[in-house]
Amino acid sequence: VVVGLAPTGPAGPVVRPCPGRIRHFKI
Amino acid sequence: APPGLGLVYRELNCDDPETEEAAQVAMDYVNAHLLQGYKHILNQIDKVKVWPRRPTGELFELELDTLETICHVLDPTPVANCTVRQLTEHAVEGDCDFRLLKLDGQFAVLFANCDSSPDSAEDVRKVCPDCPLLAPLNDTRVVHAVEAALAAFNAQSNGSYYQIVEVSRAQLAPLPPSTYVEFAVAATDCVAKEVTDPAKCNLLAEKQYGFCKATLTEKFGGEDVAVTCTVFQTQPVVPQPQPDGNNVAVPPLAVDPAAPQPAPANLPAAVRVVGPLV
Repeated sequence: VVVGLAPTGPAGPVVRPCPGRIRHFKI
Repeated sequence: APPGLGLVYRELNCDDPETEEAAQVAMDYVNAHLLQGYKHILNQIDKVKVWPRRPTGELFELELDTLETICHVLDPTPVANCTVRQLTEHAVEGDCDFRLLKLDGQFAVLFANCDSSPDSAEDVRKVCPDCPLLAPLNDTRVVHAVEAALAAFNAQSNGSYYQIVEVSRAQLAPLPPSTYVEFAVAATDCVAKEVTDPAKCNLLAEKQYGFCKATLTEKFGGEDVAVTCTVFQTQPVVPQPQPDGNNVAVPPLAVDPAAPQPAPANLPAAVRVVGPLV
């Protein structure tokens, strides 16, 4: 029996709930 | 309250349509209650927390970043049509905290507090090394430019004498030595061509505001003044504010919805712009 970690694929895009999108420009 | 109940907030995405709806209500509230400076527009939703509210409803805690537009608060142009002040003009940002109650699908602002601050000189220099920075509004050159521009405007006016309401922004440029100013004005009961003592002139009951942009350029042996004013449609007469000590010429930026509001007569309501006059 071989015990090990399951292979992991490329991580998907991380969704950051906040802060939200910048509508104009950041100061 | 039983432990662990009712103390958990709902984490909402900052770009969730429900968050954006709350943010829009908050921004409309701010722009409707600003009595000086320029309208602000939403730039970024920083944080949102949604708390359950007993017996019904939800409490939204919002942190918003805003940007100054080029529309003065007395300008009836809808803020959606207002251009954001660009970095090269020395942009100004706002940092706002709100609490809104959502009941039956409707938002109501319970608390609002905004602080505004100009972009740093270093940041302006990065994008435009030669752009003039914002100048203090009490700088003697600024005060002089506003007075000269208003005098020039009144000298050309065939109607009312206009008084200064507020100096909104100013910039000093070295070459050629010049002062750029923006200021708000209001019509008085005096006739411009006949004024001898402006101190005796009174603002009209039916307020008529205007917004002026002027440049005073120093030159050998004198100065040139160029001024353009846009006069807005008259504001309807509304009841005066309550004598609660809140009727100050320069209102605070913090807005408490529970407190009586300052003079609503100073708020814009019209949607038609008349002008520019000069």
